[in-house]
Amino acid sequence: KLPEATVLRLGLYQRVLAEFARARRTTISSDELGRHTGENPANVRKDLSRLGTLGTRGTGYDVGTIAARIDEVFATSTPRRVVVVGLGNLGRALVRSRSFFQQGFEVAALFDSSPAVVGTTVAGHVVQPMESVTPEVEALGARFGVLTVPPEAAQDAVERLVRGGVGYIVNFAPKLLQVETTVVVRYVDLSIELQMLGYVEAQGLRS
Amino acid sequence: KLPEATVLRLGLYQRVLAEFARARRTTISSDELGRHTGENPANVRKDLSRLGTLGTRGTGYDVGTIAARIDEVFATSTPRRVVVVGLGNLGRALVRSRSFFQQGFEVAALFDSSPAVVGTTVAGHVVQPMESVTPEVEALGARFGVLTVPPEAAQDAVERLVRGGVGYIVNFAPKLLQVETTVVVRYVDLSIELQMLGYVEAQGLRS
Ligand SMILES: NC(=O)c1ccc[n+]([C@@H]2O[C@H](COP(=O)([O-])OP(=O)(O)OC[C@H]3O[C@@H](n4cnc5c(N)ncnc54)[C@H](O)[C@@H]3O)[C@@H](O)[C@H]2O)c1
Ligand SMILES: NC(=O)c1ccc[n+]([C@@H]2O[C@H](COP(=O)([O-])OP(=O)(O)OC[C@H]3O[C@@H](n4cnc5c(N)ncnc54)[C@H](O)[C@@H]3O)[C@@H](O)[C@H]2O)c1
Repeated sequence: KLPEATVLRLGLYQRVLAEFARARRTTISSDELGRHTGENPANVRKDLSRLGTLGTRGTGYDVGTIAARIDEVFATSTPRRVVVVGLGNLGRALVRSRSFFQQGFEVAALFDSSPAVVGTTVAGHVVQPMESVTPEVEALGARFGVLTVPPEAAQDAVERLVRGGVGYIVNFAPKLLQVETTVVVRYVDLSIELQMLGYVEAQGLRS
Repeated sequence: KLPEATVLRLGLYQRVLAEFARARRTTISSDELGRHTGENPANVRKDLSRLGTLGTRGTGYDVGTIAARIDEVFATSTPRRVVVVGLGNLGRALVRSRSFFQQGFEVAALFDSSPAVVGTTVAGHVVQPMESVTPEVEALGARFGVLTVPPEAAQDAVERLVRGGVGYIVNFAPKLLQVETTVVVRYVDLSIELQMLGYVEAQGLRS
C-alpha cells in the first residue's frame, strides 16, 4: 500500500505525462516532472522508484512506461460509474469539465431535488429526481458518488446513495456525514488551497 | 517550516475545531479530530506536538488553544484581498460559497471577458472587464488571485494579474502557466479526489 501523499502525487504526474505523450515526447526527467507539478525532484524519484520504474542518468524516464505503471496503480482500465447529486454551480462545473471524469470514470446519472433542475439536460444527461437515486444507482451498479448539494441536504443524499450500493463518495458540502464504516468519504474543501498560499506568504517562503 | 502535508492537515483540523467551538465543545481528542478529518490519530498527535500544543491523557486537547495556535501558523489575522478571474460555473460556485473565502481572505474584485457576464453582479460584486485587471489589482493591493477560466485563457489572465502585483495564484484551469519564479501557483485538479477513491477501491482498502 502506497502512502496517500504518494498516490496524490502520482495523480499529478499522470496529468503531466499525458501532456508529454500528446506532445510526442518520449522521455521526461525528474526535474521536469517536479517543475510541472510543484513537487521536489527528490520526491519524484522516490515515488517512481516505489513503482519499480527506474530512470537512466542523462535521459530520464520513459514516458510510456511510467504512465502505464501509474495506470496499473489506479487500475484505470476498469470503467467506473459515478453519479452526481446536486446540479448547482459546482455540480455543473464538475460534470461539464473534461478533466474531472477521466482515468476510467464516467458520469452515469445526475440527480437533484429542485423542480427547476429535474428534467433538464446537463452535459448530455437528463437530471433525475431524488426518489430515483437508490433504484437507479442499484440498476447501474454505480459504486461512486459526488455530492455537490447544500450542507443541510448532504446527509439525506448520502443515505440514498449508500442504500443503492455506492461505497465511495467525494463530498464538497461542508458537512460531516454519518455513514457506515465500510463507506469511504473524501471531503473536499477548496479553501485549503487559498489557505496554503496564505501560509506560504506568511512564512515568506518560496513554494 | 512545516511540511506541506502537515499544513494541509492543520487546515482540515481548523474546520473541525470551528464546528466544535460553535457547538460549545471545549475539548477534543486526537481520535475525534482524526475521525472528523479522515486522518490517522497518530498523525494528529504528531502535527499538534509540532505546534507545541499538548493534550492531556483522558481529556484531550483544549479546542480554543489549538484553534488559536493554528490561526497563528496561517497568520489569519491579516485580511488578504483575493481577485477571481472567470465567473462561469466554477468561479460562481467559489465566490458564492461561504466556505471558500474564510480565514482572513476576502473577495476584492471579479473579472471576466464575456460581454454577457461583465457588468452583472455576483455575490455582491460587479464583474469587471479584463482591461481592468492590472490597474484594479494594483489599486487594491491584492496579492492573491483565483483562475477559473478555460485553459486557453489562463496564461493571459495570469499575466494581467502578475503585472498588477499578484504573487499567489490558485489555478483550476488544466494548463501549465509560465510565470516568474517569485510567483507561487497552486494547481487544483479536482479529479484527483475521484482517482484517490479509485485507488482505495482497486486496492480493496479501507480509507
Ligand atoms: N469548501 C469549498 O471550497 C466549496 C466551494 C464551493 C462550493 N462548496 C459546497 O458545494 C456545495 C454546492 O455548492 P454550489 O455553489 O454548487 O451550490 P448551489 O446552490 O448552486 O447548488 C446546489 C444544488 O443542490 C440542489 N439541492 C438542494 N437541496 C437538495 C436536496 N435536498 N437534494 C438534492 N439536491 C439538492 C439544488 O437544487 C442545487 O441545484 C455546497 O455545499 C457548497 O457549500 C464548497
Ligand atoms: N480539474 C477539474 O477537476 C476541474 C473541474 C471543473 C472545472 N475545471 C476547470 O475550471 C475552469 C472553469 O470551469 P467552468 O466550468 O467554470 O467553465 P465555464 O465555461 O463555465 O466558465 C469560464 C468563464 O471564463 C470566462 N472566460 C473565457 N475566456 C476568458 C478570458 N480570456 N479571460 C477572462 N475570462 C474568460 C467565461 O466568460 C466564463 O465566464 C476550466 O478551465 C475548467 O477546465 C477543472
